[in-house]
Amino acid sequence: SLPEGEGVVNGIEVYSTKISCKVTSRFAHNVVTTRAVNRADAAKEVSFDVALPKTAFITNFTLTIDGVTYPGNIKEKEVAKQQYEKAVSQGRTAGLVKASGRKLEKFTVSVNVAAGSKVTFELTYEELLKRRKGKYEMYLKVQPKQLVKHFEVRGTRCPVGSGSPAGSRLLCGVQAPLWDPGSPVGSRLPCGFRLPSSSRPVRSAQEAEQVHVPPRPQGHVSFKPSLEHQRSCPTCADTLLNGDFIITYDVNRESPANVQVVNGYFVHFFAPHGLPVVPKNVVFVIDISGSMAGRKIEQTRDALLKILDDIKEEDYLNFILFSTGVTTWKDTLVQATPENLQQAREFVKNINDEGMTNMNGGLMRGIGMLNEAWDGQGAARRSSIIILLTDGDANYGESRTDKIQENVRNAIGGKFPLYNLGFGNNLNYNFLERLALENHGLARRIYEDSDAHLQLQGFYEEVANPLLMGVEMEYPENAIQDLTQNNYKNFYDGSEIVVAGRLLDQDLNSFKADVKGHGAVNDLTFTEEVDVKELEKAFEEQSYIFGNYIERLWAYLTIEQLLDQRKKAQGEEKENLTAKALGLSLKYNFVTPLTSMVVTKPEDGESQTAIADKPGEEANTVTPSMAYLTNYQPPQTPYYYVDGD
Amino acid sequence: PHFIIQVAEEDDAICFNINEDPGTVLRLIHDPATGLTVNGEIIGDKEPSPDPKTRRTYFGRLGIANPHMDLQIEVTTETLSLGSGATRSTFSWLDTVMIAQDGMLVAIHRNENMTVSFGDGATFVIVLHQVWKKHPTHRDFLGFYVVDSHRMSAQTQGLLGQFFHPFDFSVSDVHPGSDPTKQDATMVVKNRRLTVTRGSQKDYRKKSHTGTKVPCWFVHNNGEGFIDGVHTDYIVPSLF
Repeated sequence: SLPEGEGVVNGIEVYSTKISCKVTSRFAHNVVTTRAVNRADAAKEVSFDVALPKTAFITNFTLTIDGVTYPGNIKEKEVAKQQYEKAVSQGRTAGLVKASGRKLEKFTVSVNVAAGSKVTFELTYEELLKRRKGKYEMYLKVQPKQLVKHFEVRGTRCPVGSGSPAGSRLLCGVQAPLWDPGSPVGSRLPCGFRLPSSSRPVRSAQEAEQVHVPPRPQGHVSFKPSLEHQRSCPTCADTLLNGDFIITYDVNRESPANVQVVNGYFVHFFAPHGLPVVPKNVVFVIDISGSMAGRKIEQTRDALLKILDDIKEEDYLNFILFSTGVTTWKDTLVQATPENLQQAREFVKNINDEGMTNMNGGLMRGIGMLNEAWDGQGAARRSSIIILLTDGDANYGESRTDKIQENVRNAIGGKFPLYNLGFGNNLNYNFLERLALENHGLARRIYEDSDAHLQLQGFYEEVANPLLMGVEMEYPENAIQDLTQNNYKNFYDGSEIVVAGRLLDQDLNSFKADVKGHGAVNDLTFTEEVDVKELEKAFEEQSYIFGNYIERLWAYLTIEQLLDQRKKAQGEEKENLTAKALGLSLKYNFVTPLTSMVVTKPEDGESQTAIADKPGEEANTVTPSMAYLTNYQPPQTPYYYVDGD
Repeated sequence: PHFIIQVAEEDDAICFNINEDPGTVLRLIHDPATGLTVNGEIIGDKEPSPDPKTRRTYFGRLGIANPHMDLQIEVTTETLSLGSGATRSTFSWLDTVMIAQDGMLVAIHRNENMTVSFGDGATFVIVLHQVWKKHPTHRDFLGFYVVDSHRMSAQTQGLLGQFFHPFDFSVSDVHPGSDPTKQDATMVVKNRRLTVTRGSQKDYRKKSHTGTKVPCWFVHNNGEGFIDGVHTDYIVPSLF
């Protein structure tokens, strides 16, 4: 215990916070545990506040008060909502799960703790880490509100990479927390760090001691600051811990594909390298309406200029600008010769905002141009990509979203992907997402910030290097079921395709997994002979792997894809997809936009309820949260409650 | 490296060694009509024997070029790469992959072999011979086999290419040689009389680890008398 001012704030001492992150291959399993005690003479409220990645699903939440554990139960959202509304009607304030910043959601729960009582919060969430630009990233926000006696973040990565199950090597790095305002943001250390043993606070990331994670069998990254290290000054009671804990790694990839099988479920990771880049036809459809005025148009120009520096000579491109009208740089796609690129730069420098938003007109012109090139180039091996950037809703020309969707769908005809970049908050992002998903692309938010040009450029880099087109993952039909998405328009360098499924026959000895695709100069078929028994035996010997992680990975991926399909579906199809996603969410205890997790504790003859929930994309962005907040509120009817949206 | 020339008409085989320094590139096949060329670079053991007579050499790098297709294939004991114009695809011996391109088919079988077929008239197999990584002296090497050459022109040359055309040989006067376990004989081939020794070499196409024994008549002194010219005539400056 600590005296008042020494880690005790308003009578509440948070004596332990542990964040345990376990990455098995690409599947992350995180447990956040906080223990607190009420040292005051009266009941106090304790809030547990965690920021978790938007792409994660909460899988468990428990409260333990005075040794009694109240487990979380997964429920259909509607059912949980009734409990939520009842609580609100009784005048209780509810904690919420809300979008928080670009990458995070905030999970908050409050509990009223009697004098002298202890409380333990334990939140578990899981996430499938996606490979982008050649690396996986596991991200944690570390920002306690007060000094914590035992604070530890422990990252463990289990080497289930590629090639043989035991033979992978993960390369990890940690972005150091910001130890004081003067420390460099985003300083990267090679593999991990630990604070030095001296009592002097660490003043910069460079001062932190580096710890190299051995390549196998497991690697740990531990961050365990003492109270002295947490203090903002030697005599201060407030904490200076405020930063990001990021583990970045890539797997040692001996061959392009890796299949893992455990308990009748398999996952197939595919990321070839060493292939030449497929030349591409790319059309940028840019919104230059009045709302883009000022910084947004400046950042768009900056990003496009930088992108022009990266375009390769074998690529063809064009710019379509839309406001009230539609203007094009060139009448057709032109090759990215040095002369043309110079002209393009001049064109981009002179882009100015004007008028309204004729999104349909801009898209139709861009798609038409790609279609012409598609027809004209015949059998040439070229990848076609259309990138739309807009900051608002269509309000000129065709402005009905369903009609725009129909027009785009018919015009593209499934031939190439459409990527939609939504700039800022004043737009119908759900529409952009539906539009992209319907056309084999994806939507991405561009946050209105000083680095918006880097976000735009970063997205382009992700799709700038297609290595394969028309990728199809094939498995023996009579041996596999419940397959996740297994065909993709393009495979981009630095990314990874993940397909999971179930074996029909648990006693199957082996099966063959083929990946077919069209490269820049040839057609390729990669074959993986999967010896099920040998793989299962190898995994059994690796006791540190949580046994059903492949099954959970399959469930995660399936739910994620069902939710995506649901966004673009209507009527009965949408109902069926919803029912499937809901069924799996309930079965695997995933808090998805369709479910909530409810913790109920009978107290004073009345049920107390806490709910963990997941917001949809429409949830408003709020200021990043403080984690592990404890605060004082006047004693009132106790409650603890969490909900979203 | 060892060379085995199977003579279907005689149901027999002739073999010879070429002893050259590591780094030397030998022309194995060159068809002036199509431009199709196969060259091989010699490597030695990790710890080469000081005595040149007992020195072991192998092929460590092979290059196949087809200028009509603007294609170059380079195979080492680590990687296999296909270059087409300015673009290059690189694979590893850990891949199992089939590559189809303009009438050419390349099939890589993980840690085993690679088959290159040009249409239906020229098919080559490259076999990967792997040794224990920590072996003190030996290292991985490559084997090269011509499975089909019937579309190659009559002008084809090279240490292997010159034998794509039918030729006759006869063996007589079989008698015990200087090594009592082996027999020597007189071979008449290309209007020359050569002293040859009965021995055997291995074909690793089907059984990549153990190989299949191929009895053959061994021609001494770098195939002297059996090959056109002398073996140094087949040394070329580079793989491509």
